[in-house]
Amino acid sequence: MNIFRLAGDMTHLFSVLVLLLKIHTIKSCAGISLKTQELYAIVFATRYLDIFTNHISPYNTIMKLIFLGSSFSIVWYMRYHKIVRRSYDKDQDTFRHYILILPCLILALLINEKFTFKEVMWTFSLYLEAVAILPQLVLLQRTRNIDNLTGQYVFLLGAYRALYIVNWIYRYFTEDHFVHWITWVCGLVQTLLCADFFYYYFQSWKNNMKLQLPA
Amino acid sequence: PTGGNLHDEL
Repeated sequence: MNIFRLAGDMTHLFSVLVLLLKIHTIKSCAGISLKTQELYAIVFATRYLDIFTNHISPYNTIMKLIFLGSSFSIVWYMRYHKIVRRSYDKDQDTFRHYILILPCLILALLINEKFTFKEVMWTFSLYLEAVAILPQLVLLQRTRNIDNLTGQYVFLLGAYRALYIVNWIYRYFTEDHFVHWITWVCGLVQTLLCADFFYYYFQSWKNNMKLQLPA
Repeated sequence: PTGGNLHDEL
């Protein structure tokens, strides 16, 4: 494993921890899109179907368990926890996320590496992950005033995917391993979706001002 | 050496 992959995994892990911290300690999920969180739960559930059959390393298995456990518990908190759910911006979080699922599924059935159940599900999870941030970005745009933890969450999530791209480039040159073009396209789309947010995030950081997105 | 996805990433 190279440093970029590790850094990518760590930013991904931190993004989840930041979110859990916000939910756990402040008992608030204000500014967080439940739609996006539900999509991530689906992403991990469909991607890690091989968790018990395809053993890579203890590291991989543990991380998979963390991502599965955290994504489902975040959804649970936002839906059912009697204090946390009150802070959920339900009226603002109106992106119809199910309309993302069907096109991703059809695309995975048409464009995949191998037409097997596990492989199609894996590809579906890649397509879905690429667009899963959309409801969150729409919610940020609507609420405009973004608290620190929410801003950091989205930033870390974007950084994770950007670092994975560097990791693929690195692996391409150092190992014979090359990532399938499907993965490349999804990773690029996902990172580009966050690029606009990155711009405003760095602006606010540079000027030491509260993060605000333009109307 | 692989032409495809090793699925060794998260």
